[in-house]
Formats: sequence, C-alpha cells, structure tokens
Amino acid sequence: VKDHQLLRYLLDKDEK
Amino acid sequence: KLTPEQLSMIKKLVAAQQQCNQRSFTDRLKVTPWPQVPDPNNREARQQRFAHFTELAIISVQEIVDFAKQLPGFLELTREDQIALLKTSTIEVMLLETSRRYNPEIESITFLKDLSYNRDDFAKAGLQFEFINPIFEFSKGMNELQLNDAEYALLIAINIFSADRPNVQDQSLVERLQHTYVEALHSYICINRPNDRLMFPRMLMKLVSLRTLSSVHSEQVFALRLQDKKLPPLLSEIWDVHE
Repeated sequence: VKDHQLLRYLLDKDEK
Repeated sequence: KLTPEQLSMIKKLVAAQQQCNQRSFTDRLKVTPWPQVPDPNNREARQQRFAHFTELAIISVQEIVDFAKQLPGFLELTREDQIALLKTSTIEVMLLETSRRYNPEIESITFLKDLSYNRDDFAKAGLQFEFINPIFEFSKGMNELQLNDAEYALLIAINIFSADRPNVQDQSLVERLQHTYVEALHSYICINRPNDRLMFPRMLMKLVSLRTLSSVHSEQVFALRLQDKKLPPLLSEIWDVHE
C-alpha cells in the first residue's frame, strides 16, 4: 500500500 | 429482537455520527465561499467553485475517518487494513452522506445549512454530468427509502467493513466485524419496519449501486486530471492513481 501520509496522520491524530 | 449490546452499539454509532458532524460544522463555514458571480464562465469564479467543492470534500473525508475510528472493531485492524478500507470506502460514504442531504422539492443537495446545490451547480464546480446525474439519481433513490440516523450509520459501517476492498490483509476479521453490523441492521429493520420486509435487501442493494458510482467517480477523477484540475493533496492521495 502506498504511504498515504495524510490519511495516516488523520488516523493517528487523536490517539497521541 | 435487538440484544442490549446491539442497542447500545447503535446508540453509540448515531451519537458518533452526530458528534463528527457537529465538529466539522464550523470547518464548513470556513471553506472558500461559493462565488455569487452571475457569469458561469468567469475563470476565477470557476476555480473558486472547484475549491469550494474540494474543501467540503476534504472536511467530509476527515469526518469519515473520525467516525470510522469510533466504529467498534475498527481500531482492532492493522493500520494498513484501516487505510485499505478507508481508501476505497471514503467516496462511497461521501455519496451516502450526500444523498442524506438531498432535498427532492428543489432537487438539490444541501451541504451547508442554507446553501443548496442543484445539478448545474455541480457542473459549475467542475464536475461532469456523467458523474453528476448518477449522484442525483442515487440520492433520489436513497431519499425514497427515508432512512433514519441509525439505518444510515449502520449502512455506512457495513460499507466501511468490506473485506473485498483492494489490499485488505485480514479479510476474515473485516468480514466478522461487518457481520455484527449486518445482523444489527437486519434486527433493527425487523423491529422498526415490521411490515416492509423488503427494506433490508433494498438497503443492501444500495451498497451495490455505490460500487458502480465509485467506478464512475474514478472516471471523474481521471477527467479532472486531463483538465489540469489538480485535486488537493488529501483527495489526491486517496483518489488519484499514483504511478
């Protein structure tokens, strides 16, 4: 799967 | 009968949808305004309309991701599977949300509280009728079903947990998760629509229509590239074909 940095960011966002 | 778990899951889904919607409401007000310029061919106005639509789409993607993360089971998936599911379901959920805002009296979609867009407005924003017409046909069909918040939320959950999306690794987990939502929807409909047994298959067939719409959307994305209409990074990331 390509890296999808922005989608990853949205998925990571709240969990930090 | 709905089990207590199913009932609480449905309540949670509806609350999560409302919360995500509320959160993005203020963002929607900040997008590039829809120009009131009368001349449809005015180049700057056309660019502004395209920006208006793409910025609304970006907010919608964020809303869908926020909602997905609150779906019981979603965070059990690997990050790669989460991305694989969202990459393909996003446009379909967006079309479900669009249909939800369809107003049959004025044959328009009300994205912002007081701003409705008809087919011509979609065209002025840069979309082609090959995509616009199926959107409005689908929205009209969905509107006729008169789904409530719980039915929309469950249908969206079923759409997101589709094991046959490209690049999904743990298909059996996705399928198991989808099954909990399918069962909940079936029981919910038996209770809420006791004398309309066909509603459940009718709703599932909407998921099939969304697959067709998704491929029409891919043609739309390709056409935009040919017209040098660049998608913003987030939309390009999930919809553009990257060599």
